[in-house]
Amino acid sequence: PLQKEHQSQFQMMESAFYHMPQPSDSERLRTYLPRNQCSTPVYYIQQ
Amino acid sequence: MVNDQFGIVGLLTFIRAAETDPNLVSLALGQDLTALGLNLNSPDNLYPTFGGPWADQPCRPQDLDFHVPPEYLINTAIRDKLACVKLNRYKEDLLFFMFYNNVGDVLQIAAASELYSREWRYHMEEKVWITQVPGMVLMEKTSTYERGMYYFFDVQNWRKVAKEFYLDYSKLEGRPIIQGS
Amino acid sequence: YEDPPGLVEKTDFLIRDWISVYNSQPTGRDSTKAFSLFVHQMNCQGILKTDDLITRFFRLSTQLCVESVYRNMSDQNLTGNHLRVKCFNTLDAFVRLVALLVKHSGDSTNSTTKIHLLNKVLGIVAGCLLQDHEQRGTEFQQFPYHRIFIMLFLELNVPEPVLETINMHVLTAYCHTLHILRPSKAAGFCYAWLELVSHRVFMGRMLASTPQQKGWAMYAQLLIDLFKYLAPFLRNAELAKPVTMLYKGTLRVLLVLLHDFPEFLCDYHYGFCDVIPPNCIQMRNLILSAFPRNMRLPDPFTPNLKVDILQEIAFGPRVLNNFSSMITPITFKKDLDSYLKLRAPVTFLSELRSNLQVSNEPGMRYNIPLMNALVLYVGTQAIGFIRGKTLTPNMQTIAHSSHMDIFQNLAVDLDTEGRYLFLNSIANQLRYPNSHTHYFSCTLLYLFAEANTEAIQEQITRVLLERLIVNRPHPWGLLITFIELIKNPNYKFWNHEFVHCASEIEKLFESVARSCF
Repeated sequence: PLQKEHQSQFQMMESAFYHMPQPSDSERLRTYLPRNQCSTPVYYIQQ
Repeated sequence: MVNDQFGIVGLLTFIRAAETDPNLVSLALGQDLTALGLNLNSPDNLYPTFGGPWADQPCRPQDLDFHVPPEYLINTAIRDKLACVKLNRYKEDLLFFMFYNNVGDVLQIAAASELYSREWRYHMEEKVWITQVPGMVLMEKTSTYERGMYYFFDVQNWRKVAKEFYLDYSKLEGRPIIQGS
Repeated sequence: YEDPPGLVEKTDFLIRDWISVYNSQPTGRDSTKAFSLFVHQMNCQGILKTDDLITRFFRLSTQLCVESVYRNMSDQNLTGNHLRVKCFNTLDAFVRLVALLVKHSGDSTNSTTKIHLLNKVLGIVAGCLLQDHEQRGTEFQQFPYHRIFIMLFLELNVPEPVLETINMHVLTAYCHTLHILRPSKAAGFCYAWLELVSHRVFMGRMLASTPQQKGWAMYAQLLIDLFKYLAPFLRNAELAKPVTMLYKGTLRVLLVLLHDFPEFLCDYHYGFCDVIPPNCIQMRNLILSAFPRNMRLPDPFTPNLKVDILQEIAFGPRVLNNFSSMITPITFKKDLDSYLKLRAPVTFLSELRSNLQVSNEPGMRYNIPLMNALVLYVGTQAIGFIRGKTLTPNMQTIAHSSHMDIFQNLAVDLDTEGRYLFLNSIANQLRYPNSHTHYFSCTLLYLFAEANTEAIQEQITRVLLERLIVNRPHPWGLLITFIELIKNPNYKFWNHEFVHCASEIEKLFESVARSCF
């Protein structure tokens, strides 16, 4: 069974789960052409 | 036989649970690790383009920071003084550059849309851009297909190459639409 | 304790001024000119007068920047990209200031002041994070701290001579900070934490470009921090979504390590298996499947594969952690060595179980790290002992020895849970072709052949089978052991009731057997 400290850890983790890091959080800010992800057609080049 | 969870019966319980509640056994039976978005057969190292623990695909070329002198970096103050991106002013090879180097980004669709307006068509099966060779007579033309000499854009050699194509109109993409922003 | 009067206002003014200067640079983001003016300003304000004031300045500026992010996040009009860009402008400016201060503090040859300042700032930001984490509870946001840490790391890892000379110090400072912020200390930061630890630049620096693998031990420690945090949640069958997210992220990181740095996993798997829960079978298999890139593994399904004559079998794997020192208490270790040497005191065997049941982990009945260390110690002693008689380990030479006494005693005397953990300790050694894999493979088969109860044979089968039915990858040593067990008629494997106890189990064995034959 989870100990008490694990329960509180889980609560903190769960709230962080709803604010997951975004890819752009780890990248230099691009002012001119910012990352603008969108779902492109599957038949386009993906790699 | 061992009658607790440390024998074969214990394992059998997991196996049977897999049928009813796969979420219960995600650790014991594992998952298909080739489906986590990593190309495990890649001859190159994965870490340089690793998109991170939550990404289900590697970084795209434009996602990789490369160290450039700070003077090259643009900040908000001078951003507005620079001309906006106007694709209709760019030559074709820059449009192809933007199409092939901004996968999964609005720019890829914007470049496709501009190429479309310049009479290029994207072949959805061959995954190449094609345009008619000016002045070239079609060998065959029906309501569903045509055959003749066309230019296609050769990504490897980065140039237009003339080639005979049998063009099934249903395989050509219509005008690309840019959703949202 | 209280800040000197006016320091908060002074800091607020200075930081705001720097942020606006940083973002209004007409020549891109080269802020070195603005920086020298700003340092002069800090001097005039007396900020640089004492170490204490510098510390206070960094704490206050960290808090001010983080506060502004929380304010932006509560602004309903700011969402998505706009919110992030606005926060980045503040945080990146602060990071740039720190990076420039670290780079230019002290003269260019004197790294000490640079590293001292970097450790100070990282410690301050970590302290602010832990305090914020404590005070805000589930309102805590990882975002601002994540941005500060990663952008500062990227700034300090650009290829500039002054930074290259202090890079190992920068990596060490970051590893210390990430250890202080390990998930069991800041669970609300765990996703950002794993993103930092597995960032492509961080991984590249720690595992690839740092000479003599000097970053490997620190990186292994960070992974152990992660496994220790995950363990209690993974020990339960049902995984909640937040745990599944972190677990899946961990699998991705381990896959990159398996693909790019298999030798790293080969070297550090011992410590990882001490903390990964026994039911995390696929993750453990992934780690145990690593083998040196210059090694070609013979296909385990090769008919009549003679493992004994593989040349790799003669060599032991690299063992970095001092597992013999993990055998405590010292009296237990003394009795163990004495028994190995003299087969006395005989009481040693009967006291084995109670020694292994001393666990300081709540909810754990057995001391798994001690079990793992004992098995590995006795096994390596056995290999040395056999070699000492100019023999090579095989089914004959491993028998009738004090080492095998201990293994057989553990197989017979432990209860089903203890025996399951003991057999897992042995199975954890079944990896790529090396002397340990070979010795422990023979040992497992020997224990099966000499078992005095069918329960022992059943549990050996259980431990092997559960590692085989899980999705790939499967360690080479595991495959060759199981194939030998089901193929060699001496083990009479197919005669056992547990092989035919249920149709699913029978089908499983047959499918494995088919792929063997």
